Amino acid sequence: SLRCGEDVTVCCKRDFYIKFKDIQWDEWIIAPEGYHMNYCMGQCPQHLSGSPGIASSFHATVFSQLKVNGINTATTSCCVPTERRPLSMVYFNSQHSIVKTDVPDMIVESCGCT
Amino acid sequence: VSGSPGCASCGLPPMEKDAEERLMIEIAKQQLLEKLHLKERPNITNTVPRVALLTALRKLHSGRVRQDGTIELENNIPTKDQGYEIVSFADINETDNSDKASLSLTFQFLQERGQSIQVLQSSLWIYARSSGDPHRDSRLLARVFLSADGGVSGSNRTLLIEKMLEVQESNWHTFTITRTLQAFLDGGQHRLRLEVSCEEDGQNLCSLDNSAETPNQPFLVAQVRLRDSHSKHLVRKR
Repeated sequence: SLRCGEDVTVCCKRDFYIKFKDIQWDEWIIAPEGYHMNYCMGQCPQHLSGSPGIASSFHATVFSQLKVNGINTATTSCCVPTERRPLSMVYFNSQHSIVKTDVPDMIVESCGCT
Repeated sequence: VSGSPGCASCGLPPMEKDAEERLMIEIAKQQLLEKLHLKERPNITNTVPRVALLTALRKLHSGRVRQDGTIELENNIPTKDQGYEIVSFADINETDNSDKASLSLTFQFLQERGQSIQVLQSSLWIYARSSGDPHRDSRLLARVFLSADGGVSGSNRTLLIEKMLEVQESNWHTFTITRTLQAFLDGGQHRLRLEVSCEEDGQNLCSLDNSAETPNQPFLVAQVRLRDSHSKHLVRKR
């Protein structure tokens, strides 16, 4: 999907990386060094709904059929994550113990219009 | 689509860059704490020596340690319900080494109310030194006891495991304590006291060498998951 830039107003992915050291969270988060807190933003005009990275769902299929047949609907289309990946973390949860866990769906990989 | 200024999705007027960045960082912090089921970030003062930490992580294949000491995690595909791997180091202050015959370890747990933990697997990792005498039998009988909290080392204890160790060379050894830990957590206690005896001719080959920075600090590993779906807090182990 598109990466957001200065002149992009349609549905795109904005990269946003936080280094834990910059917010003093590296004292208790052992790994990773930071977090890609990407997010989706932008318009989903009619001709874009259902693409790119189609939010694969029955809703999108029905919506496409309506569009193909020129049936104008009042429904709006939204810019949402269409692909996400887990964030593996190791952190101190107290003085003498650490926790390793994989948090699902934490990092947005791509965006698309519903 | 006309290039409307400000937020392309919601039309809000553009924020001043720094203010937007600060807002995004606050949102990220909240999201991370919520996903880790933490009310606030843990306040860590004196942590476990990094060398002991890196040893434990290497043992768990939790990641590769780069030259500069930072850790690169393998991205495992998370199980359907978020599982946790907890590594707990014995509270060295509580670990009295006075009794040469056995090593007494205290692990502290603080369980959040209203939650119950299922222990999928748990092991105690102990480093046993070699006897150093090539002519001696290279096997050694090790015993792990559960001792009553507050009891004096050596008294009022229950044998959990007996295991022959190969001590031709110094090495790590694991002892499975899944059922013990599950019973302990279900009992809502706070301190798990274990004693490890690897005695040979009056000396304990599993004792800690006194340096606080030893990479061979004993630790306990537990794969756990929350049983209750509604309870939002992970057991906080101290």
